[in-house]
Amino acid sequence: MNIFRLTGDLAHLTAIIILLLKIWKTRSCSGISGKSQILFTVVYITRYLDLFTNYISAYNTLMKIIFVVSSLATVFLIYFKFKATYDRNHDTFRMEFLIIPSIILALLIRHEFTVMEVLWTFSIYLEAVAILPQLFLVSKTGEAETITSHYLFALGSYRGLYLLNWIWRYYFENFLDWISIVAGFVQTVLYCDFFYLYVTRVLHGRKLRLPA
Amino acid sequence: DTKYVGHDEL
Repeated sequence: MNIFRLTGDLAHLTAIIILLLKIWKTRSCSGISGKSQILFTVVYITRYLDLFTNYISAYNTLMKIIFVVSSLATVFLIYFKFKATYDRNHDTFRMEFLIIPSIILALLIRHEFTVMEVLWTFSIYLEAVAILPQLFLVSKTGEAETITSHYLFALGSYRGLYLLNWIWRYYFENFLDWISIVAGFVQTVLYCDFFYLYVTRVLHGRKLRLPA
Repeated sequence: DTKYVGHDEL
């Protein structure tokens, strides 16, 4: 464990908590893409199957359980409890456009051709692009609530911090995993446009509104 | 034991 990985994990955890609190406190999931949340749930479930086969640490197990349970809770809030507030008309990105290529790529480029390895790799590829329905929704409505911007910033920072973690691990532990690195890089790049708007607008007290 | 880096991460 190094500082980048720990802060990355905490940013990830913060993002999830911000989102759950936003939905719970406002009793509304407007502006939130249910599809991105379904995709994240698929990511966690397929990646953390090793909870049943491989013990790493109490920290690792606890965080995995938190991610799976909280993402399921988020999906439940969006599609059941507060479904009247769900922006389904704007949440029109097709999930299969992300899931099918991720499956194909995971079958082709992975460490080993085993069920667990292919599912792990699929989860890495899918995570890289799972935010696209959310970014698409923001671009369709042209704006995001400030709290949603904080959520996106925390979620985007997490993989960026992991990139620093992988550089660290390469130098100090001689570890290198190109699948994680390339996918993590793509994932971080997808947020760049948003990061720019976040820093120039939201941090200056304005609402995130996309340029016309 | 984890064979690949990344598999011990979240």
